[in-house]
Amino acid sequence: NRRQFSILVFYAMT
Amino acid sequence: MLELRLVQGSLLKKVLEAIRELVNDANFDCSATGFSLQAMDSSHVALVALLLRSEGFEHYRCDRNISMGMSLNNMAKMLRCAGNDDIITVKGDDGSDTVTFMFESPTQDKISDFEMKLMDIDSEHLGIPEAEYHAIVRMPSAEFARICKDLSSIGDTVVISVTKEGVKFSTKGDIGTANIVCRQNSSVDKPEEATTVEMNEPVSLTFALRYMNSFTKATPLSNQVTISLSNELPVVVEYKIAEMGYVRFYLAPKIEE
Repeated sequence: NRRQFSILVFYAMT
Repeated sequence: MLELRLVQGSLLKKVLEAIRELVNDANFDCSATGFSLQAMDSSHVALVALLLRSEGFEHYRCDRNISMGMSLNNMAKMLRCAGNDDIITVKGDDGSDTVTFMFESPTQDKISDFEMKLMDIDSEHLGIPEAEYHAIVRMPSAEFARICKDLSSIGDTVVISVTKEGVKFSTKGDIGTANIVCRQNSSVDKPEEATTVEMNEPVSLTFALRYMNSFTKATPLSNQVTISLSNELPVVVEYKIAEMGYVRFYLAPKIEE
């Protein structure tokens, strides 16, 4: 099963 | 004081239509560089980044950096009142809670202004590092839109795989499976009809088709779309806006647990 990742996992908040 | 005059006003209309399905409210940032926006969809799966460079405007005045929170649906309602050939000017004053859109017909015989209320939007700005992508696919934007639409009638997700042979879009659903392979054809006469694949490493990634279909609302902005992929990273789907900038959509992949 594949899980939908959040974009927040990949990019840091500035 | 902010005053941006865009002779090709239809570009702004198309930009709004491209992003308003994904994002409801967003802050438009204005600086010496240009008019930009970064916003995530409500479920934080996709992100849109827009840049319209200041050089692309006939007149661009932005005395200091400002951020204007707008409802994209309301903005689209106002911009739909502009003719496709109209010149659009965006005006704002420091500290004002409104923005004005002025539309001028090409013959200057009709001039309209629409004042829209701004909103306070708490938005999270993300830092997106420059990345070397494993594969970059360039293809006609209409072809990409067609593929996303066709596959979404069969499945909910698309697997995008890039090999030396080309790019493959696959899906499966209750009724069966589908695979569409696009090969390089850079020898075609018209550059806008070319498909090119630059590959450093083979890539295979799974994405929700619902978002991909939403990105294809940007198709009227550009004849070509660029899809940049790296294993286990968000895909970047970019539509260039003629000589002005771009709309980029970032979509987080579905990853095996």
